[in-house]
Amino acid sequence: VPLPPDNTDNYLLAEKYLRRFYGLPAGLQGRQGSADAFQTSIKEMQKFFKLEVTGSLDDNTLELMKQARCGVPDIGEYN
Amino acid sequence: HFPRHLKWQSNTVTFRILNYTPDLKKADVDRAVRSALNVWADVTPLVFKKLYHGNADIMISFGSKEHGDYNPFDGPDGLLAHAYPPGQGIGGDTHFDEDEHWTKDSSAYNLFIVAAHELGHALGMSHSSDAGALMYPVYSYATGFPLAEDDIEGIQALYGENPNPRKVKPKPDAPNKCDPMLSFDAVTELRGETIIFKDRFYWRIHPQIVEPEQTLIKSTWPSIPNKVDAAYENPEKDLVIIFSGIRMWALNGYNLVDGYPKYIHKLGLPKSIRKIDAAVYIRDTGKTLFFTDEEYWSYDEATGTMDSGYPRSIETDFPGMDDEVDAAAYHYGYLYFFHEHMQYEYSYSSRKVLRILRTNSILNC
Repeated sequence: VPLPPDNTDNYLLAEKYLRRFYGLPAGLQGRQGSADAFQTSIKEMQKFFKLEVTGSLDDNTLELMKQARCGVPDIGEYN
Repeated sequence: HFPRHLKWQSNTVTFRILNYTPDLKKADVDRAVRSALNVWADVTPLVFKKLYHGNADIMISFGSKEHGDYNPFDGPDGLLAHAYPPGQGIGGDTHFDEDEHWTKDSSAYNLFIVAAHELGHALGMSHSSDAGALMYPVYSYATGFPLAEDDIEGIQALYGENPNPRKVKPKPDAPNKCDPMLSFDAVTELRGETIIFKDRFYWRIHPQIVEPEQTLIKSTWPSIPNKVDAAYENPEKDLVIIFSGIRMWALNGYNLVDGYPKYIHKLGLPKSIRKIDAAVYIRDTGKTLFFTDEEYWSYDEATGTMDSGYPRSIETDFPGMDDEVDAAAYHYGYLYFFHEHMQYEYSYSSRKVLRILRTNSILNC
C-alpha cells in the first residue's frame, strides 16, 4: 500500500483546534507532558461530540475538526 | 451555560449594529438580526431594543482576521463568528467573520442561523453537545424555528418563560441511542457501513469502530428530507435508494445522483401506495423487498419490474414476525426486521425467527 501522507499538518490543525476550543495549554511542558495534555484534550473533544473516545487523532475526529463552526470554546470560561 | 451562569440582569437588552456585510442588503442584515433576536424573545421575557448611537449591551459587527479583540478570525470557512457572554464592555458583543460569504438562504452561510446561535452566547448560552440544538457548535442549515427543546430549556433556566408565549414548534432533541424504547425509521448499508435513520438524524456504524456517529441528515445530504421512511443499498449498482413519502432519491456513495427525486410508483407500485415503510435488497436472489403496512412487494433489480403475485402478507410469509415493519436489513442469509423497539432475526433457510433483540442493540447499547 502507498505510504501514508505526512500527518504533520493534521497534528498542527488538531493542536490549534484543541488550544482554541478545549484549553490545551500552549508552551513547553516536556515531551510527556505535551503528549498527555494532547490526549486528554482530544478525549474531552471526542466526548463532547459523542465520538468514540480513543484519545487519538482518528479520521472521524479530524473530519469534525475541519467543519465550519462557532469560535467560542466548548468548555470553560470565555472572556 | 457559561461558568457562573452569566446573564443580563435586566430583561430589556439593547443592541446596535455597528457595520454591515457587503454580501447582503442592509435591510436583509437588519432582518436577520431582528429575527434571530425574536427567536430568543419568543420563549423568554426578554425584550430587545435597537440603538443607533452610543453603547449597547450587544454590539454587532463584521470584521476579518484580527479585528480588535485579540481573537482573530481565520479567513473563509473554519471560524464563522463568535460572541461574548453577558457583561460590561465587550460582554455581549457579537462578531461575524467578513471573510465568509453571508446569505439569506442555504447557498452559503446563512446569517440568520449563525446570528441566532451567536446571540444565544450573548444572552448567556454556552455550547450544547446535542447535534440537533441551535447551540451545537458546528454549522448546519435548517428551515423552520431553529430552537430545539435543549436550547429552550437552557435559556428559560436563565430568564424564565415568556409570559405571553407565542406558539412555537421547537425541534425535538437528538434521539438517544440507549433509549430502550428506541425505534428506527430506516436502515441501510452504504459501502460497508451501516446507516440508521431516525428523525432528523442518522447514525453511521463502521465495522471497526465501536461507537456509532450521529449526524443531522441535512448536514450530509441537504436535499434529502428531514424524515426518511425507508432505504436500501444495491451493492451491484453501488447505489443507495432513500424513500420519503412518494419520492425516492439515489445516492452514489455520499453524492446525490442526477435525475432524482423520482416517484416511487416508477418502481411499479400502485398509486394508492403513499409511503414505503421499509426496503431491503436480498443479495442471494437479486430482489428488493418493499414493505408497506401489512404487506410486502418483491422487485427484480435486474429487469426493473415488480414480481407478479404481490403484494403478499408479511405475517404469512415471515412467520414469527410482527405484521408491520419499520426498517429491514439483510446479512449473510438473515433478514433483520425492526419494529418499534424490537428487532427480529429471521432465517431464510429455516423460515422462522431465530432471535428477538432490542432495536438499539445494533448501536452498542
